[in-house]
Amino acid sequence: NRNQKSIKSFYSTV
Amino acid sequence: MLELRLVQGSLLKKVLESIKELVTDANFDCSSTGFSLQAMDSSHVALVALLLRSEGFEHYRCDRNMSMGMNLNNMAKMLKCAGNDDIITIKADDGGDTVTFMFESPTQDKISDFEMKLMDIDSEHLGIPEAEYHAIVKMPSSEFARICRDLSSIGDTVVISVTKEGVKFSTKGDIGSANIVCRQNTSVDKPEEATVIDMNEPVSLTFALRYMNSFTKATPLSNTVSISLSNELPVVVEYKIAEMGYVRFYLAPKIEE
Repeated sequence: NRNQKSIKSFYSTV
Repeated sequence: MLELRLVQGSLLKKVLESIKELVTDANFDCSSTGFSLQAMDSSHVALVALLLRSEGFEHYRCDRNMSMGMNLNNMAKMLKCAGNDDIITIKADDGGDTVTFMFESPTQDKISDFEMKLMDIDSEHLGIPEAEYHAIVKMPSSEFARICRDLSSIGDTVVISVTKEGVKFSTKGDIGSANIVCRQNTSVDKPEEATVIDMNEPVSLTFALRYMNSFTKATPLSNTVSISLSNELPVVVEYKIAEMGYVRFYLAPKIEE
């Protein structure tokens, strides 16, 4: 089973 | 004071149609570089980045950087009132709480202005560094839209795999499974009909088709789409906007826990 990641887990907030 | 005059007003209409399903409210940022937007969908799975460069406008005045919060559905409603051949001018005063869209018919015999209320939107801005991707696939945007639509009638997710054989789109669902392979074909008559695969390393990623289908609303903006893939990273689905900029959609992959 694959889980949907959040886009926020790949990039940092600026 | 902000005043942006876009001769090809239909571009702005198409941009709104391409992003309003994904994002409800967003801040449009205006600077000397251009008119831009970055926004995530409500589940924070996908992100859209829009850039319309200042050089692409016939007249571009932006006295100081401005961020204007807009409800995209309302903005789309207003832009739908512009004719496809109309010139669109976006106007706003510094510190004002409204934006005005002015539509001029090509023969200048009909001039409309629509004023829309702005809103305060708290939005997070993500820093997206330039990256080297394992593979970049460029293909006709209509073909990509067709593949996403076809596969979503079978399954909920798509596995996109790039090898030296080509790019494979696969899905599985209750009724069965499907695989669509597109090979590189650079010998077509028109360059926009070519599928070009630029691969450094094989890559395979799984994505929710619902989002991919939403991205394909941008198909009218460009004859071609480019899909940039790296293992374990969000995919970038880019539609170039002729001589002006781009709409890029970023989608986080589904990853085995």
